[in-house]
Amino acid sequence: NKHQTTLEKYYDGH
Amino acid sequence: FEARLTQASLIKKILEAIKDLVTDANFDCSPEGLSLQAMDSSHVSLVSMVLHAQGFEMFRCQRAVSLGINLASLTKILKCAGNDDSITLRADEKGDKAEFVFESQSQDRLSEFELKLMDIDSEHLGIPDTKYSAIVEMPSSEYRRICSDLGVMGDTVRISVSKESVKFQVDGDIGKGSVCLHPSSVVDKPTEVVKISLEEPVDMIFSIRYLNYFAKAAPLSDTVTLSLSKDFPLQIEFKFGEQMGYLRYYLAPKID
Repeated sequence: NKHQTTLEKYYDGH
Repeated sequence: FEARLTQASLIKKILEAIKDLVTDANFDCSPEGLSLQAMDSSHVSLVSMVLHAQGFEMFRCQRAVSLGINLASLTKILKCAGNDDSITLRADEKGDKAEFVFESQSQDRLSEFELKLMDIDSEHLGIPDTKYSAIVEMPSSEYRRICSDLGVMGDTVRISVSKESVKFQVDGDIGKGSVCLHPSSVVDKPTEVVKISLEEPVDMIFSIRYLNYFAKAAPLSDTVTLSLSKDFPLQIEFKFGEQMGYLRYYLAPKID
């Protein structure tokens, strides 16, 4: 089963 | 800060395209232009809008200022602007209110509104320039139709891009379906073209609900560009014309 990831997994916050 | 756009319709369309995804956002004014970056509440998707200073009829910004705006309130004010009105936006350094002036083309009707601003502590994500494995350009009306058609069948869509085609597949409770587009061989109208640039084939799964939110930007541009890389957020771009700017959406994929 696929689960929904969030964007923080891919991009750095600043 | 003071800026004037000839057509209020552009701002109205931008707002329509983001207000269901984001409730409050900072409009960042700088000498380069007006920009906005905001995530939806679940941090699954992000909207990034840029209006370049040169796209405005007049643009003056001495010092960078962020205007924290509730988008539902802004929608109420923009409802009072005619599509062909010019729109002037003003804010001082205190940044506690913004002024909107709408003027009809014939200049015989002028309306002024003041909007209270809010302090929005928003998280900014750094989105680097990315080399995507697959880039698909297609008519935005076609994108909207596919998302709306497949959205009634299920919650997720599998997007598969090869050199020969881009395929959108849905697998839901009542059954399954797919739409497959091939790159255009005959170019009649540039806005009806399907183009695929491929480094390597991509096959990924996304939430249709978000793709449908993004389709609200279709009135902003005749074409839309989908950029994909394996296990990486999808980028969907609507350009307002070469000089004006763009509205981009990012959507995190569904993965194992």
